[in-house]
Amino acid sequence: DPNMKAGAANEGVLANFFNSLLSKKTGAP
Amino acid sequence: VGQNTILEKTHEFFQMCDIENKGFITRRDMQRLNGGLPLSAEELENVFDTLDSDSNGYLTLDEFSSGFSEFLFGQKVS
Repeated sequence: DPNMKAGAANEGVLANFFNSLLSKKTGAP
Repeated sequence: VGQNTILEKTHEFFQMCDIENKGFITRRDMQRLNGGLPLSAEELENVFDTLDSDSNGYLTLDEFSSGFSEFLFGQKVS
């Protein structure tokens, strides 16, 4: 189902985004 | 992780995106993060579109917070 794929991709990009903010904040490499 | 810590982090991250301190995040604000985060401009636009639940072109703290809690807990908590 293309909608399922789009949802999973969005979740992945959101996770990537918030993980990047977390590591930027903690100064982790 | 306590509720206060999550609220604090949500505000911190929101302000990292809303660098002009307008109280909302625009698509342009997200694109500006391209240099500072390991995400492409397209991915950042995708994040913006995913978080902008009412598709009005502005990300409120509430929309941002819903996205963050979905990332943390797998469900939206406004």
